[in-house]
Amino acid sequence: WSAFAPDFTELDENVKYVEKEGEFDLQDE
Amino acid sequence: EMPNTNEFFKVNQLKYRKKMIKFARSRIHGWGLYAMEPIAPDDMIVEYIGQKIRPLVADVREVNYTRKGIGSSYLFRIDDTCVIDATKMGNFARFINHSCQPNCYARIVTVEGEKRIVIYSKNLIKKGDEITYDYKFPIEDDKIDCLCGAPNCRGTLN
Amino acid sequence: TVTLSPNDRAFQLRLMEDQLTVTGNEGYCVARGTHGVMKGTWYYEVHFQKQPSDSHIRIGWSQRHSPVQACVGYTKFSYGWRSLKGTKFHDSYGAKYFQGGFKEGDVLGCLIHLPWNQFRPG
Repeated sequence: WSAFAPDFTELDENVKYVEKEGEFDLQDE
Repeated sequence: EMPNTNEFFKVNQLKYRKKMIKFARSRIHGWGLYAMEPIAPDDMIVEYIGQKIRPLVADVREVNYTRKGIGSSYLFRIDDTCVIDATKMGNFARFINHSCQPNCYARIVTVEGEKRIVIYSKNLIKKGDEITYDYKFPIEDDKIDCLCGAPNCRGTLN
Repeated sequence: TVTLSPNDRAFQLRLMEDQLTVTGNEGYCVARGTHGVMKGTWYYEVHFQKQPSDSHIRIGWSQRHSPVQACVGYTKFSYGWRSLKGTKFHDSYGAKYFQGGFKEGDVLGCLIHLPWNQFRPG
């Protein structure tokens, strides 16, 4: 089934996402 | 929500119940999950797994996914502080299709203080039936057509 | 007396006893002051005390409607200034503002000027 989700990572448990500094930025000069 | 430990053991059994369901083409939409054996009512089927993110991070992602043409329907809101995003990582629970007349339902289970999403069977599921649950998407302006084909289909997912 | 508000802030931030020192980690979130302003020229200062490696802060001005579970400057209701490269942000757009940015140990000032127009109050 992962063939149907390109560059998909299979997980066994939920993974807490570590946010980037620019997480909320749409554009950053 | 059931904080007791036997729930924890059950949730961990989830990993070993994958054989119960298989991934195959769906008549509802693309691909779906099917029961490989009869499933009793209120039985745990699979946990919906993905990345735990904050709701505003989910909002920003939804804008980016839509801009890239990626469906944003793999975002599952747990509560007002946490969303599970199975768009780029998770398990095959993300392939369970929606139905307006589902044979399963999603429940938030608290295990060791952590909220997790578990899909349960609603009624007896016969071998070969497609697993479905009601996504309960919030009502939005731009609609997504519902293809479940159930007699009481609402016509749209949101 | 103006302090950081124990209520108008993200729950995951730690506010010290004096309500003048706030500590955050993981993702950006906001603590606002106990008082707002709506006309005239106002100024406050921040002493940037601790900056663990690879961490940054944003300070600025925000209306009450700007969400606290994001950074200041995320929406059109707030204006932020970032320690990384000194970029200014408004409505999620970052623009050049103060070359080089700022860091731990600096004292930073934020001024807002709200000209009062008696024909268009509020």
